[in-house]
Amino acid sequence: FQSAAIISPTAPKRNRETRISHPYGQRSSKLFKDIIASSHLAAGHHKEEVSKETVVPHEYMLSIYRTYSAAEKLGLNASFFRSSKSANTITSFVDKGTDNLLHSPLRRQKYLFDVSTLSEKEELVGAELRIFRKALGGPQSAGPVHIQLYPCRSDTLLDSRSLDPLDSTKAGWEVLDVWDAFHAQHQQRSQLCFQLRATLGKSDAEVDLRRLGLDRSGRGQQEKAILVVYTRSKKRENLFNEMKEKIKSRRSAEEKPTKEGKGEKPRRRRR
Amino acid sequence: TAPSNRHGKRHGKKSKYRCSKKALHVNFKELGWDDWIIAPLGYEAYHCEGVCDFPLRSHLEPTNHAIIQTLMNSMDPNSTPPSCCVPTKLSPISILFTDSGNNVVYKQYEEMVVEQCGCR
Repeated sequence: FQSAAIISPTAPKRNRETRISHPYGQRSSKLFKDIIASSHLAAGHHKEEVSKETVVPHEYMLSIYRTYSAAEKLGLNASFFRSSKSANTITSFVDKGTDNLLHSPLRRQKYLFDVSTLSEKEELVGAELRIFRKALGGPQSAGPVHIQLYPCRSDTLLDSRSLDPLDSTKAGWEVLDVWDAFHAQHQQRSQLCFQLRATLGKSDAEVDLRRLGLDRSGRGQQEKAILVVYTRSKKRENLFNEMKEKIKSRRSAEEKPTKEGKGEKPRRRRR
Repeated sequence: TAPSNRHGKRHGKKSKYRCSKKALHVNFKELGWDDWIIAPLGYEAYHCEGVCDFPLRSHLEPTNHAIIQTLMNSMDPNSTPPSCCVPTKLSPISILFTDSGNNVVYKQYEEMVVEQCGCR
């Protein structure tokens, strides 16, 4: 068994021993070798170069994890929870959209999500857009306000909510069902775009979204809108799928030429 | 037969190593997976270890094939190896991780924890 990893001389001895004495030998698949190599790369100094980008998990995802893992310890199957929509995978995508500051008042907002990592092999069982609404000093409108969500390239209403004027005094999350958007864009769902607007009462008069605490300026990571997608594996999933994807993304990161190129040579791999 | 101990019970070396569930703590950091697994940091996976020798205990839930193989092994160890001590019941765990697009994903992975070992 020959690993593709360059083991750092400072790497723990334990790792080197594991590499040498691994029982799977030459019969192991290429993927398995890659996983072992990847583990050793990560254990060594190379990891610092590859995983510089730190992801801050959204509090909502942490709470999902906490709830379902606690249920699991009690012997309950998380997929039976109504909130999980019988999914065994829940993926969160952080909004990449920005408000156009030139537009004042802010009549419409676009929420953009890169969903290219969603697997076609998984059955989609639900999707919701969670938008954070900041607290404002006092009621900003005389009557109830209706917020409506549409796909960016369609006039088909996805979901709507009524907001009481008093709602604007306290912060909170608005949850909108966007499952239909996935059905509509089933063929090419690498990017999803939603458009939000708000109208006063039953009129068509659009309300400034800033007055509802929906503007995106100065928001922290935890306050960004997220698209939460619930999927169910059609067949038994294993950790190799995730490792395979990680290895691919690591490789593509390694293959990207450095922008500065200040005499840096690409890291050589020993086979 | 194994020699009797002072309590009159047969307590041979083999009975000590009969197929059973043993501790196996998995630390994702030691595996180098902490760069994509957010939580948990590790978990108790357990593993199965020990011999499946004649006579097989019922709690090991042997398959009919394992019973035959064990019997054959007891009659002639050179002709047939003993049956294997393997996980017969596993349970899932929840994992929170980042995918290749740096999106945070919750996933329930099946068959991560050994609940029961048996002879197969």
